[in-house]
Amino acid sequence: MIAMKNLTKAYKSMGDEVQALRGVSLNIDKGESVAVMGQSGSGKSTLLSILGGLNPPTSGSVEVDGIDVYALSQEKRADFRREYLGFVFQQFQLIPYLTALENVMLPLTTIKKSNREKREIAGSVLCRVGLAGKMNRLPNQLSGGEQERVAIARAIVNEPPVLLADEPTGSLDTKTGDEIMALFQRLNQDGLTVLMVTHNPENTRYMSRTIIMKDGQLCTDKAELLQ
Amino acid sequence: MIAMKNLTKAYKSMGDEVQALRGVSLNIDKGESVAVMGQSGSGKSTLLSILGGLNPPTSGSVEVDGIDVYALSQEKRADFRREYLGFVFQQFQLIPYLTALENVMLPLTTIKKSNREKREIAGSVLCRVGLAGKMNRLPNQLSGGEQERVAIARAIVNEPPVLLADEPTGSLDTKTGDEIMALFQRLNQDGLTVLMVTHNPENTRYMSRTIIMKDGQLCTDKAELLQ
Ligand SMILES: Nc1ncnc2c1ncn2[C@@H]1O[C@H](COP(=O)(O)OP(=O)(O)OP(=O)(O)O)[C@@H](O)[C@H]1O
Ligand SMILES: Nc1ncnc2c1ncn2[C@@H]1O[C@H](COP(=O)(O)OP(=O)(O)OP(=O)(O)O)[C@@H](O)[C@H]1O
Ligand SMILES: [Mg+2]
Ligand SMILES: [Mg+2]
Repeated sequence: MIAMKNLTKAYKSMGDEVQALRGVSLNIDKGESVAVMGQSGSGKSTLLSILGGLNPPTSGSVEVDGIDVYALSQEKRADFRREYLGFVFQQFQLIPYLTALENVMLPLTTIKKSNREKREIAGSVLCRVGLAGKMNRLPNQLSGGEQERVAIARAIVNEPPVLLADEPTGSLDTKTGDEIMALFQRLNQDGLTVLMVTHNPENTRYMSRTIIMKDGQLCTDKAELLQ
Repeated sequence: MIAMKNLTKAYKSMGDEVQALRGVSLNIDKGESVAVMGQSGSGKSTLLSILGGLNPPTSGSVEVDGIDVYALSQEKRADFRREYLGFVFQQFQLIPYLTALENVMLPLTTIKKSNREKREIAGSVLCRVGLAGKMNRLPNQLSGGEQERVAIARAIVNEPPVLLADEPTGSLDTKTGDEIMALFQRLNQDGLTVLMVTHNPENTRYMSRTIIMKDGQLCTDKAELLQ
């Protein structure tokens, strides 16, 4: 489903070059759920944003369902993202002047359904993440973990084939976090392919595979893997 | 050191009223380090922001070192915050157009030292949190966990007597998170009073006491406390 070949990414920052990814190759089959772990700064968010068509690699390629993501034009890449990907960002990226419900309705804009139907779909996903009474609030009227759950609802509302999630339980208490992981597991059993960055080793038991990043590369050090 | 009496907080949100805190009383002695846990939405950030002089309670009072925080004028309250508190926000709140170093220098503005001395102080704190090579970057040129560590550095740079931290290791991998907790523990041993919201039970072993919030109140349910 997803094929990454020799991905590198260098960020230029004041005359200095940061090698965020130093050659990453990885294949993910349809229906897999992969946890990505690794130290702060090891390149996890960079990997996810490249996979999500949001960040062109310095070299290497990404294919999703046979589509060479960075061979597409900017507009075609936006269409591709809308059709294939749900994305939970590390800092949520909610639109501050839209309510929770309106934020979750955003991915439904190109779908041929009535506004009322879209509100019902978005509303039911918000219920699934435990935000039933809070749909009409603005992001700054919600707690950190509530904002995170709005971001999760938005990522899954149009049932994309692939979910890319950057620490989706980082702001949640254990109980609420487990509920979200159980939800992801159910969606995965229904066919959703999941790639999820997480710092919480407890989350890996909901996933079919765990990979570890270290200094911009996939870590194949057995000792590290067993830690 | 810190005395909270009967704190309540109601947020008005479209004709609806949200009871975020329903009567919280708590005393914290100088030199204690208290972990605050509880479900998403239970009122932890609200409690911290009220304690930090940033959010007037609907009723009740907060005394820090004998000072009635909300009896002060807005300006005196700003002085009080600068002098007494280090605050790590749940969403970091870094100034986007200032570098990591400049962000960390902000609490030093009222201190009578040369600019060069202030840069050295801020620089050494950034080293302590592992960001030695990254001081001149802007926040958007840093990873999530690196931004979090800039926020932590900024909160401790002028050695305040009280540190209020809202999930300061939420975006960090286990190893980096443990380094930060060990740093807080050392600062606590040197006299820093700490109140820290955390979702990670692992962090409580670095703290002298753990309290649990539930639906806007302190939970005294033995079953919950032993979970
Ligand atoms: N400005 C606001 N207007 C209305 N309700 C609010 C506002 N800010 C917070 N709330 C509500 O107050 C309650 C407590 O929020 P708070 O941010 O203190 O929770 P929290 O314990 O920090 O949660 P989390 O673990 O998710 O960060 C929540 O139900 C939240 O929805
Ligand atoms: N725009 C940028 N300019 C310069 N360097 C950057 C930029 N964005 C990220 N970096 C650097 O690239 C490296 C990888 O960053 P990335 O955000 O992928 O890490 P991460 O594994 O997600 O970390 P975390 O767990 O802290 O979120 C880091 O060293 C970071 O400082
Ligand atoms: Mg990241
Ligand atoms: Mg909070």
